[in-house]
Amino acid sequence: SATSRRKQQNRNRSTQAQDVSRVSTVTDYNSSDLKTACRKHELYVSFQDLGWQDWIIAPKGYAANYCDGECSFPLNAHMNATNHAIVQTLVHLMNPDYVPKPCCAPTKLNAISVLYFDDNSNVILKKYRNMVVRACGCH
Amino acid sequence: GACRPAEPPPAAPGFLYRRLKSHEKREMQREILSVLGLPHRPRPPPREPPAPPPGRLPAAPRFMLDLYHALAEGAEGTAGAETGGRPQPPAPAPPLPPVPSAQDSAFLNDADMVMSFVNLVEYDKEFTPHQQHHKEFKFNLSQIPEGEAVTAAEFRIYKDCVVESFKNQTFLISIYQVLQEHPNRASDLFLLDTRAVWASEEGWLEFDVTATSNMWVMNPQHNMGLQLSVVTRDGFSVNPREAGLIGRDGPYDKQPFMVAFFKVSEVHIRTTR
Repeated sequence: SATSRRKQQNRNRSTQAQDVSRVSTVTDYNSSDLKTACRKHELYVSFQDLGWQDWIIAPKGYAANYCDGECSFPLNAHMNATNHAIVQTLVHLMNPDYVPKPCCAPTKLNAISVLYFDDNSNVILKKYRNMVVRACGCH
Repeated sequence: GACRPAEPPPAAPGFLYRRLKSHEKREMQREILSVLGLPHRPRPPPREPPAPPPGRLPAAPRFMLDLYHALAEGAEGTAGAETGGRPQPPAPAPPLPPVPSAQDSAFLNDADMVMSFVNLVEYDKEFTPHQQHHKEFKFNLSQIPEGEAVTAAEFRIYKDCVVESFKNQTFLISIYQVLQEHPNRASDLFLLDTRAVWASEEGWLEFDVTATSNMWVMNPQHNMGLQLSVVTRDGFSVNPREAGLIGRDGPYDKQPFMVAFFKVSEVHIRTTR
């Protein structure tokens, strides 16, 4: 019945909460976690180093950046974790073999413009959306 | 390789920075080309002599570079790329638009892609009683990616000051779309735009060719180019070169070109690789 199911759910929730609290004491947040936590890393893509100066007029390259790091419990505020990432973490803690952790991925992306020659010496100025990682977070 | 950290290697445990092997570099080039939506690396033909001095670009790439800088300034929140302050032509000539104009900036803000086209054909017809002096221009608009629609297009040509031979003279410069070419008589033309300019004027002239460009993108087989003619107020035909209009044989930074602003009209779905 609905009543018994609700009771059962409450009992489950209580068990899960205990599990989570037990894990949280095991994985206390410390400085080593901070180093491996999900964050933005700087990476410069150089068109010049690719030998493309003859057709790319500008820019010489761009800071593309990338996201890397752990999305482990507890998801601290600086990780820009989505609400669902928190749920994902909890489910992962309950079933670590079957459910993956949240992913460290871009949360804010910026555009760049590229100016280049085509095969016919015409010049193209094109905006490319979502090319530069501005912020990373757990999803 | 092509990718390197913007600063000394950041604290990324377990992440090794190394120089890419040649096949890895090729793979990376392929991936970045794919990100840029290009099927292959463009190979523009080497520029014909006289080549511009190193570090200086011909008219069209220079114009596009100005647009690029305007876009970059806009992205950084430092608006006001087109605030005037450029030198005005000498009196009594009315001012000519600078490069790029405020109107170009407006088009630019709305555009997903801007493209300049080099003039492929230009030759002066012999003057006969039945045929006026004129210049012809042709631009290849057949390679536009699918889903891109022209929002604005301009034909740009530079005019030098010719005050010695045509003192106090006014020219009417007309630009036509060529509808049909005939072997033994003048082509069928459609008037697109006319500008009245003083002989003493100097600078870039812009002609609106938006509707024609749209038609050429959709029907490349109908692209028979543009024709330009110059007449005096009295209706006498003038050789465009004598009126100060710079053609293909002129200085590299004053050669005519066409520029078109595009906006994506369809949602692009990246194909499976």
